Amino acid sequence: GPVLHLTARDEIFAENYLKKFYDLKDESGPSLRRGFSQINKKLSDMQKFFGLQITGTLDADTMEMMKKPRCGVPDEKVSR
Amino acid sequence: FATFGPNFKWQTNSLTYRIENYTPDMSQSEVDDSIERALDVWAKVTPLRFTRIYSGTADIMISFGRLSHGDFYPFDGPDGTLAHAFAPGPGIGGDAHFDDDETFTFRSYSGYVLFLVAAHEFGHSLGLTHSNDPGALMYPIYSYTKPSDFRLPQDDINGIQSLYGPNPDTDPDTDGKDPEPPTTPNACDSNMVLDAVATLRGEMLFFKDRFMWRVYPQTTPQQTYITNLWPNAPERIDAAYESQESGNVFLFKGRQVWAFRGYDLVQGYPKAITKFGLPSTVKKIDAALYDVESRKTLFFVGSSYYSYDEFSKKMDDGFPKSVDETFSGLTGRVTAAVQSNGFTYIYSGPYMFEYRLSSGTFFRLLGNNYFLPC
Repeated sequence: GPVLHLTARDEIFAENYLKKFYDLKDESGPSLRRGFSQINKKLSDMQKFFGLQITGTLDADTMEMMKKPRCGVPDEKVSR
Repeated sequence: FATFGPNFKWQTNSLTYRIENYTPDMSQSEVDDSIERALDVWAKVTPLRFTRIYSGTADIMISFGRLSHGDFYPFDGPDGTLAHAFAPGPGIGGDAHFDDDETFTFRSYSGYVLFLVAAHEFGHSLGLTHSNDPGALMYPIYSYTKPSDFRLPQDDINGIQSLYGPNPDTDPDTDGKDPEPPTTPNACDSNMVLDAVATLRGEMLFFKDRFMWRVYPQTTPQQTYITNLWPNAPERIDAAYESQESGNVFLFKGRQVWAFRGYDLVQGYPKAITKFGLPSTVKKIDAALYDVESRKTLFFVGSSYYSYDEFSKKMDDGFPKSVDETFSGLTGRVTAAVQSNGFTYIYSGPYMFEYRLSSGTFFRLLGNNYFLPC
């Protein structure tokens, strides 16, 4: 997808989004920038759900989708 | 569609709801009406029946709150999360919470229509989780629809009826007269006949019913409502093209044309299609195509086509011509048209004919999926 110039704020926003809607566990360790595998997995889950290109990394389309107004219930199986 | 699972459904069809407080954005009667109609969306297609109570604990407790509001899921201020609801069950089960940092509205485009948000949340209150069908009510992203135009999509009907079955009380007189529930066009349907195809600054746009797919080179097509990009745009359009002269995208429906520059409707539109010099006898156009080389726009009407000079803004003399005079082998009705990489693509039904316009040479017969991957 289109290249995204990640800011620290974007990283925090995206991690919070994945925690809220894709059950990303709160772990210390590498941030988005270093592509920690757990985060790649959750990003891929989200991209798959929304029919985005499944890159496992935070691109502009994924960021744009994260910023859309939405329901607060987690997506897919996570909500159970 | 998706559900919380077979254990997360109400064991009775008679449910109670209570509106605990109100948002200052709307009158109480507007809130009452929005909530009632949102529950009715689900009652219409199931045996479920909802009774309002004004005190005590109801199955579905409805409240407006901000930030931390008494459960473990604080809201986040304006935009972002609009509301949430809990799966069927005792206590907080079934309850719906609305973020009062949002601006809720009765029907207008500015703000979030409470009826739409509530109908979605009550889907959760009854046992549905999110659908990944972008046309479904249970899709997690908010999309504006005029409340009077709202009809529960087939995907949501399938979901809720998988839990509770159909409405046993459908009236035989009106049964079957209700308009078909809307379905979401599927790019994998090889028989799909697109309404229109256009470019938009390097993207390709494929229109069908209320939806469009946006395709960037080497990316996955994004399916969305047309009104998500252009809120004033018509649905089920007849034709579309991007003028490289003006940079506008024109959408056609019936005798009208809408012009968009970026996300905005150009001042003074919609206009009549006669503005291009088309005769007043033309009720609609079937397809439109901007030719980069000649800077002409071709309008296809039935088995004929007109040529419009974008530079002089006049219809060219000697038209209409018969389509098969220029496009050899094209006998069916033209349903869409677009240019890409110097080639001209004329859609007729689910097929796409590839031509070199300057020579009229026909190259290949292709399918929809040539540009719009499944």
